[in-house]
Amino acid sequence: LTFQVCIHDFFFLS
Amino acid sequence: MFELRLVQGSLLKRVIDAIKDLVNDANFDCSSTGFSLQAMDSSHVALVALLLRSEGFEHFRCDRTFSMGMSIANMAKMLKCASNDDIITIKADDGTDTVTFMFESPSQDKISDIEMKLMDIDSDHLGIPDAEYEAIVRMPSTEFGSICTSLSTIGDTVTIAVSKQGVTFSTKGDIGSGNITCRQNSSTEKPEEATIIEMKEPVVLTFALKYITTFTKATSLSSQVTISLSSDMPVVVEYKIAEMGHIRYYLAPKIEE
Repeated sequence: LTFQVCIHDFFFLS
Repeated sequence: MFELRLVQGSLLKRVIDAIKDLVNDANFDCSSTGFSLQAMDSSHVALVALLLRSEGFEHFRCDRTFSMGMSIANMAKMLKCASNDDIITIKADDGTDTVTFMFESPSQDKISDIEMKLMDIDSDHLGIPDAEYEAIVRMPSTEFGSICTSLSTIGDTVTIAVSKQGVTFSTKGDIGSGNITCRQNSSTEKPEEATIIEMKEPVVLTFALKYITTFTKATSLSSQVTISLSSDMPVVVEYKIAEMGHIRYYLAPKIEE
């Protein structure tokens, strides 16, 4: 089973 | 005062077509560097980054850095008023809440002036760290597009595996499964038909096909697509826009529980 990761988990707020 | 003129107006139409299925509203950032955009899809799984450098325009004037919030769907509607061979000028003045698009036919016998309302958009700007990717695949963009379309008729996800043997795109669904392997092919006389794989480490990543298929709407912008992959990192799918910049899509992977 796979789950979808959010893009926020990789890129930081600037 | 902001004004840009693009002789190849169809390019802007194609750029908007390439993002309109992914993003509803976005801030276009205008600066002396150029016209750019960074936006996420509504579920925050994918991100699109567009850059059109000022040097690529026939005329580019931007007195101060600012953002224009626009509905991409409305922008696409406005651009439908432009013919493919029209010259497009975009103008905005300080303090106004509208943007003007002017479409000129090449023979100057038809000029359309279209005004569109701007929006206030509260959007997060994400910092994208520079990364060294474990595997980079360059391949014809039409080939990549047809692979994604074919696989999406079978399954909902695509697993991209890069090895010494090549790059394999595979999917599995209720009706069965499929996989398509592309091998390195740099011997072709036409560089746009080449498939080139740079690999430091073998990589296997799984992504939602509905997003990847949306990215391939940019196919007409570039004959080649670059797919950059690293384990447990978002994939970058990049289409270069000749002499102007690029459109880059980032997509977070699906991870096994």
